[in-house]
Amino acid sequence: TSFFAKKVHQAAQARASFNGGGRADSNGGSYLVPGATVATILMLGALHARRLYEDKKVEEARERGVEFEFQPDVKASFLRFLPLRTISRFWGHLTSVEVPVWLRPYLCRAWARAFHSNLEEVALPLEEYASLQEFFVRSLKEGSRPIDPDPKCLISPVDGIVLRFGELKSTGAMIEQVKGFSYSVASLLGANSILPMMAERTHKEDDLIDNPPIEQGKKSWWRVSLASPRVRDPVPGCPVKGLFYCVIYLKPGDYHRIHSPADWKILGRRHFSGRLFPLNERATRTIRNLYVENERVVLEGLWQQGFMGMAAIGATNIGSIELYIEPELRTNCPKKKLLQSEPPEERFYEPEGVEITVKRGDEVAAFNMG
Amino acid sequence: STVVLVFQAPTSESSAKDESSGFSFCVKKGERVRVGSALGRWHE
Repeated sequence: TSFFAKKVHQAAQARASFNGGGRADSNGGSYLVPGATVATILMLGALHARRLYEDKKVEEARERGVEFEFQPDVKASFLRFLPLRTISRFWGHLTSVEVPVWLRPYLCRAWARAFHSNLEEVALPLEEYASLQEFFVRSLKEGSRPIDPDPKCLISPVDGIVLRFGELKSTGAMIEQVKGFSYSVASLLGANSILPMMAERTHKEDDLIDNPPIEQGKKSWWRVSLASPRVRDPVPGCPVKGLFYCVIYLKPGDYHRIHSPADWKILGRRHFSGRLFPLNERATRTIRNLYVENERVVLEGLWQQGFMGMAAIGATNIGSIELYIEPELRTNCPKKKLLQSEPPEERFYEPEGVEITVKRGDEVAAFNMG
Repeated sequence: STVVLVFQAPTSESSAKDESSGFSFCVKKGERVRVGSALGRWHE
């Protein structure tokens, strides 16, 4: 701040001496502009400090085992009226602008400093990242992420913080967003998920063995209503025994590529072009159905233990999801319809003879900026 | 951004009362994980 203040003062002095006559007027104007600049810088600094303080409080509370409760508020409701998709796309355009080579290391270091990224594991020299967007979806140096050698373990597909995990037992297979509010797995994965549920267990298991999800896929568009996901519960009943879930949150500074958690056969994907609410700690406490309403790509398939589904959920700043196994898929596209809740767009790989098998640790997708 | 994994895994038979069998998570809530680190293991 003192550096900026000094520079601003020097600029003001230079302007005053340039103006020569009319000393009184120029003095007033020159103090007004640096004053506003300093005030803006101070305000941004204060906001950043408050954010750090709140993050620390949240971290401490979580360490003490405090469960956050759902508390809808007016600010969160206001988000529904904001053009978050447009903001996200604009942010994407802004961060994809190529910056001069000399400026690139400063930009990357500033981002890393603000969001705690580890620059030592970045694959390329910082000068080679032409834009902030390129740096954001950076790859890592070989060997930076060793894969657990135990064949009887499921590995993490991303870098992040484990928010929730457990076994799905209750009716409707509900995942708790925060204490006091849950959403159903069927709403998250989609109406035509091959998710095995108790009510249809025999039928579903036969399907998995003989003729998996393809027949169900044909009726996809008709079964989905235009209602919001919160009122749609397409697969009632209990999940079969041994159905687990794990929710992992990625901070802006984290490595943003998604890897395969196991050896599995991906049968299809489903793209929900929903909203783009932020996904931070506060948003999970204040926005209902956050994970069910946001834009997401769901991959479904089979692994050695049965069903496997992975949902990559976008947010305002990270709106688009890129699939390496299907590069032509476009997400975070401009909305052409007014309805927020459109049926998901589905593609099943197997019927087209392009069954996709991925190995544990293989890169399958990435979150892009905007 | 967030990733949600939903998967089937072996469970311990309640009649056997053998806690060492079946799938169990080896992470805690709020813990930082990295690509490739184990989320959970199963025993048969």
